[in-house]
Amino acid sequence: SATAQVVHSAGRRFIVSPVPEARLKEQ
Amino acid sequence: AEDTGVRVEINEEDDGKKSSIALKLWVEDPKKLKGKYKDTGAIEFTFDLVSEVPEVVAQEMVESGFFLDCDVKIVGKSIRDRVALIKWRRERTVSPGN
Repeated sequence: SATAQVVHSAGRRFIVSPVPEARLKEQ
Repeated sequence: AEDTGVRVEINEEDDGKKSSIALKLWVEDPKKLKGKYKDTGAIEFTFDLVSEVPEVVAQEMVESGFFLDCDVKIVGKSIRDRVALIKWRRERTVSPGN
């Protein structure tokens, strides 16, 4: 899977997922 | 809001009531960051509009290895701008009877 989960020591959960292509700024 | 190169969007439908809301943050323009950015993708997290401070969440992202310390302000500002917009929209959509 392309998603990953990072839990900060303070307890906050960060979930990493792919950035949709359409949402990337045009270069 | 100012184009910081870091984009923050709501990651769920805002019902205008609950204080905790899902947000999604990603880097649109790495050149606007001071430090070297690892392309990790979008970061999904929840934020409490009432009790949390954007800069604290930005610091947690730094400590989790998503950003370098030199970019904590720009990440914090990006979150703060989005949070301000969410609060502004909520204030405008509150019906007079509430």
